[in-house]
Amino acid sequence: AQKQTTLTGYFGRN
Amino acid sequence: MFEARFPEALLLKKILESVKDLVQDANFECTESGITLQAMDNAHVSLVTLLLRGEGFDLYRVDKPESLGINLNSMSKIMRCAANNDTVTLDKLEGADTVRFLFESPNADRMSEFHLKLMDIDSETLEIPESMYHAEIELPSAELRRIVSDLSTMGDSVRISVSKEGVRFTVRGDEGSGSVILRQSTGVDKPEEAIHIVMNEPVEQSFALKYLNLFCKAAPLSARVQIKLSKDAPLLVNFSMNNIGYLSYYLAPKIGD
Repeated sequence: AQKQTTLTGYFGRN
Repeated sequence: MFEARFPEALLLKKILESVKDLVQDANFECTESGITLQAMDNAHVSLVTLLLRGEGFDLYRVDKPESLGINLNSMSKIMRCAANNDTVTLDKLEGADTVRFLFESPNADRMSEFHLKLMDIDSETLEIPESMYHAEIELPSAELRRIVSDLSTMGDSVRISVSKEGVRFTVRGDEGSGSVILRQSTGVDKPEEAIHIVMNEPVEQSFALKYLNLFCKAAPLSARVQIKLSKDAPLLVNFSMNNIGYLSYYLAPKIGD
């Protein structure tokens, strides 16, 4: 099955 | 003192309709140059960014940068009390814990005002890198809304593939599958209906249709929409609002088989 990723894995926290 | 006057309530109503189902509370950052908002949904799968440039307003004044923490559902309830063609003035005195919404009818014979309590919202902002996208597609926003809504009848996720043949949207579900393919427009009869595809590299990714459906609530804001894809980056869906600014959404992909 496909897994939903999250944005925090791609964008850095400020 | 912060003060901003929207020429028409309708624009603000449309913006709220496009955001409030993804994000409950958000900080409107008001600076000299304009109003910005950045917020993620609770699951951190999608992100909304809004820019409203100061020069797009009838009147815009910020003495000191202000962060207005607002419950979008409450704001939406207040905005429903404005007629579409009313002007809307938002203002806040320095140190006040409320923001005022002032609605005025076009011939100035009716005025109403509401005061909304501001909230302390602990929001984290994300650093969004300037990505080089593998593919960029520009199409009518009604077309994207239709594709997303049509494919939602068959499944939960859509695979978007950009190749030499065009851009293909594919859905697979328990009952079967479906796909829509769009090709680069050749005629220029109706530029507003044209489909532009710029492919630097073939790219293919899967996304949850649930979020794309919510993003398409912004279709009334802009006749055209841009979608940008990269292999290793979230999808960008951008609605430009002429000279006022934009409303953009980012969506993390689904990965694996």
